[in-house]
Amino acid sequence: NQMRTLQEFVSPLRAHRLKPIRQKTKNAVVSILDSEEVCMELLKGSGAQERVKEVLRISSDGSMVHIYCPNEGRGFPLDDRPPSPPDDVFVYSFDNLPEKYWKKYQYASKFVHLVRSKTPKITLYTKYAKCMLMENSPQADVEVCFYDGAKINKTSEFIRFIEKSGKSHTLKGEMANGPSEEVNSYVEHAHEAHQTCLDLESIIAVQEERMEKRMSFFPIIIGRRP
Amino acid sequence: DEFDAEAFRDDRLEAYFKQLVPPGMK
Repeated sequence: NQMRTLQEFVSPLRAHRLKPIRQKTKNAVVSILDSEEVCMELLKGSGAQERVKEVLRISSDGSMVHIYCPNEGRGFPLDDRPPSPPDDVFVYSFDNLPEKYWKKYQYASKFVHLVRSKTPKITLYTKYAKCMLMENSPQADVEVCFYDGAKINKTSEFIRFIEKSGKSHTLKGEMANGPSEEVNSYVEHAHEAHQTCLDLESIIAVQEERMEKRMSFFPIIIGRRP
Repeated sequence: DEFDAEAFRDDRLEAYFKQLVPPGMK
């Protein structure tokens, strides 16, 4: 019998370049910190009794997980930031994270993926539109806002064209044909702008690698609206 | 709980996403 691995469920998350956010759900608070670490505070109780019982702190490249129970297991009142770690912290790597934490890691990873899909990495102004390639590579989402008010959203699975009027058409697949020549011309421009963004991403990434001192050139804005 | 992207997105998160987008430069 082969041992299951976390890798079967999720890849290591990546939170580089993501803006800080702290978002509360029913049972947890998920944060992207200034340090680009991802923090999950698991909550117990409700209202005034709500307390942070366990904290998972994941490194920005998803490779390390620090886990602790604040206040010696008694929990900590919910605050505007994660409770500080105590002296005894469990440290795991992605590869040896105990199975009982896998779902929590996956939850954090899906949250980070959502934020990446909404965070522009490259913004390109063309003659007709503002095109944004998002951070959720590989196969990152693209948003193309035409100056005349139309809009296209591209994901790995579909293309959604929203007319100036607000009416929307969903086309499945990269080469799908729209309902009219006019729609197809918008889609074609979106494809061209998308490809330009991908080419720029490669070129800039190569230059980033060459730098002796690690720094990121992203997010980057190219051109301006005519 | 399973992560539900749609349920997760409230007004606060939408406002965060909005301010990530570079403004249209005139």
